[in-house]
Amino acid sequence: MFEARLVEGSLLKKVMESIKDLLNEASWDCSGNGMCLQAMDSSHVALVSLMLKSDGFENYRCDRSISLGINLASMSKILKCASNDDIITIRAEDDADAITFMFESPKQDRVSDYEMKLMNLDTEHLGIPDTEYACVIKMPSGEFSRICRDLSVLGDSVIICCTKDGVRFSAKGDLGNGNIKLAQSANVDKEEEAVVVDMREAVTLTFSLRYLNFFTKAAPLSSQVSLSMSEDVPLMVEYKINDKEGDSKGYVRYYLAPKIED
Amino acid sequence: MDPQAAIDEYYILN
Repeated sequence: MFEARLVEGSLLKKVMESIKDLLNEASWDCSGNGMCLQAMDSSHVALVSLMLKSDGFENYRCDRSISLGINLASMSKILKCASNDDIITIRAEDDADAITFMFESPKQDRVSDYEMKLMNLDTEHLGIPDTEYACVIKMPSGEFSRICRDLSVLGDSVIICCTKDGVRFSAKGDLGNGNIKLAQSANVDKEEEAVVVDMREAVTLTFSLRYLNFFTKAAPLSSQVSLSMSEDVPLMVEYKINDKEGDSKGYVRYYLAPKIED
Repeated sequence: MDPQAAIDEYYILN
């Protein structure tokens, strides 16, 4: 049997919002370590890899590893029936063909449960090698969302140029062109507001803004986002999921293949 | 518009 109880139910609601526009269906791979999900978007341009660690749940029981095939649009609709301050419990029997979601109000005076059919999905997974990236940019997640939104008015691609001085985002199109330069933060008193560039070597790559704007749907999960880049490998955009003490409860990682320069 | 690469050109199926 699989059963996981999440006191901060809003976290699962935010995770669903961060993937439902990019993925149609995916399998939650549940094991003793936690709940993982990995899937490509339908055009195989982007890959999502997320994890909710077992110790982020108040109760977590996984008698044996189980893969739950889910239609994400349906799961998202059901999670919209949960209030932000509800406790959410996910349950599935080992040989289940359905998954149950239970939403409890904080005062336990309102309990609702929803059962959803599971799908048989072939769980093909891509091997994502550990990569020493040439550049890792840490910045406020709201700032990254704004840059992707603003530059989208100019064109469908963004050139991200990372040097030791900082990072520049550029876009051009029929309307004109635009550049946004972020300097490294000098004094890092408030970490979540800092821009930190860890550069081994300078990198310049071009990416689709359409996909980056899908990724920024994860911004409510974390005040910070990290962009990891190396020449000729996909960009990794990571939103870490930490608890109030800053301990890791998981992450949402997006991988995006670069555009190929003419 | 620059042509877009696919992610599974970089990461192989397990």
